[in-house]
Amino acid sequence: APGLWLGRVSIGGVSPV
Amino acid sequence: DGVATNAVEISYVAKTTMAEVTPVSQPLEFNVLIHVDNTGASKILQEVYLMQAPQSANGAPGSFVLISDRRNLANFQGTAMKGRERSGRRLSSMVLGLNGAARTNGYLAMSGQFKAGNAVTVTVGMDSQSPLNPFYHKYHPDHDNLTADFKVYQEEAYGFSRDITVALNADQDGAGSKDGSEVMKGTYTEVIRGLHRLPIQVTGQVEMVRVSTLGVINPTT
Repeated sequence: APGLWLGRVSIGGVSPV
Repeated sequence: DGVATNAVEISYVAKTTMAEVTPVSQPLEFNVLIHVDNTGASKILQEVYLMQAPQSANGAPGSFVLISDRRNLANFQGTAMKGRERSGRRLSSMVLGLNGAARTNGYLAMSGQFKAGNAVTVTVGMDSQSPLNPFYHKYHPDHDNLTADFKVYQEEAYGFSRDITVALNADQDGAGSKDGSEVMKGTYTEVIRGLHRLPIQVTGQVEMVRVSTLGVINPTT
């Protein structure tokens, strides 16, 4: 839907390790 | 004669080919701002102000507007009072380090449709010379992008690029009445190139909340 979307991101994974 | 040379043989080299994402010990949280206009086109924003047009001659209050281009701010007034002054409300995103036209506009166009089961994507670059580059230090001789005599440009900070994807879950059913209309859940992915031999992949959950229904950004009046 049109409009402004504010997202809260929660990073839970990363690579490479 | 007091000169020591480095005689240590390098016997260990990190050889990871690990491209799979592994869990982090502590989640990292940040904001992302996406505007979807009336034609369905999406933009990722660095920051956006909620402003109001001046009241019309007959006294009717001005309409609310979303402004990401600071050059437009002077045409509008704030929506909240700070003491005796009107002030806009500002939302901001994680650092994008936009350059050129994207920086003055305050946004970058995204590909894809912002709807359940779809993904919107954008690639954001961070220049080696950007003042926002976290590897650049103006006063550190090893990271100031200058030769040891501070006279000539030499790239010392890493330039890198980020492929950002916000993929919205196909199934937006949930306990909340706003799920799927005003709240959209999905997966955030970022692939960072230029820092490591392998692209660094970052994933997490994202919950998008529709904080404004305005389908136009940066109107001139």
